[in-house]
Amino acid sequence: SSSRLLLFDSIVQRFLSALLEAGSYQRFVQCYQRFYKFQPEMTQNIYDQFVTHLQTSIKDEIEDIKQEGNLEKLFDSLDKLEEEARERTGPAWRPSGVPEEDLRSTLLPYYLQQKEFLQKRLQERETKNARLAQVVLTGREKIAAMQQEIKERREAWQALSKAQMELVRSVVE
Amino acid sequence: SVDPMMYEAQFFGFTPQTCILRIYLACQDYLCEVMLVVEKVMMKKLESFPNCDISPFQIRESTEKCLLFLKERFNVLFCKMEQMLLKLVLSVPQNVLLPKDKVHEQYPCTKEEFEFLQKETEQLQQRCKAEAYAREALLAELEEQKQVQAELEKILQWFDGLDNVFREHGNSSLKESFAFMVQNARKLQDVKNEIELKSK
Amino acid sequence: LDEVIVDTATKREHFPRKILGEVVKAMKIERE
Repeated sequence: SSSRLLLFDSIVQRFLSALLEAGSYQRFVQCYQRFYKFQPEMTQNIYDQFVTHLQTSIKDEIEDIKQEGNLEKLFDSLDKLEEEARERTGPAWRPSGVPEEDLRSTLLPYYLQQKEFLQKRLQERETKNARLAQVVLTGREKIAAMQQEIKERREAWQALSKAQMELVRSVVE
Repeated sequence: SVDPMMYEAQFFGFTPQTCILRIYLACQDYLCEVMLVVEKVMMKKLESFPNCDISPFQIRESTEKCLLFLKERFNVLFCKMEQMLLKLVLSVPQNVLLPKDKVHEQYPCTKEEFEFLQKETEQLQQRCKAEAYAREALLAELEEQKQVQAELEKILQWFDGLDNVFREHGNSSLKESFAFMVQNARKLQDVKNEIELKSK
Repeated sequence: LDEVIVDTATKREHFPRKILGEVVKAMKIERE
């Protein structure tokens, strides 16, 4: 349960310790038998420096790699994600390997939004158009009424002019 | 079969194996480097003892022997470290979902559902467009109605004007004045006929 | 293999957002 960073450091440390345990002074002396017989103190000194140098170099390198890979921050956030996911027992979603399949969920919320927007917009439009259509119908009725009135008045005039014609004819006769 | 650890690569931005390899190569390089330094120091030391019976070749032999042994141990130990790092540190646990993938949990959807939604959206778009066109048509007709009504209004005013002409001359309406005229005409006819009769 | 893995992972990281940007842009234009 300890943090990844701690784990990472302790695993590397254990590796180093085990490596130096394997490369013990006995082993070192065993390899440099002649030199050891010739210069035992020197050999101890060289070995100590060997150990120090190796440890320091590897530790520095590990620090560089941590910096380079931004590992500290990444480990922290992965710890947090793991903490958040504690309740979830089953395996979480993973990319299916089919891009368009995985893309669907990314796009879905926006399609839902678009659908909602369009539904709202359509409803507004339909309501407005219904009102407008009503105005148009009223206008049509009004025009029909005006046309009807014009027709009646025109017919009245025509009737009169017809009667007038007859009158004139009868007077002339 | 290599586990590509894709999800980890998505999280870290590099594959865990790369990270491990980076550590491996660095550690290995340092091991070799330090061994060479040890050898160099010993060689240098021996130079100040010319009559020493240890040859550089023997030192080199010892170095190789030591390095060989350390490398073997190094590889065994590094293998263990690699497994632990890959398992405990550099892996995204199965039940963990990366933040940007949360959308996959919130909006799981099958191909059919997605296509259905796309079709619905498409249809809604068409209907919106249809309503927009209808609106244009209605507005155009309203415009047209305005003009037609204006024309009809003019005609009616014209008729009103005619009626007013009669009203101005004391007649209530054209019809009446016409009937009155017809009456007068008839009277004239009767008078004329009477006159003719008497004159005969 | 490593490059392919990183390349694929990078695409998985960036392309959905990129495509989403285009889709949202298209939707906005549709709305207009």
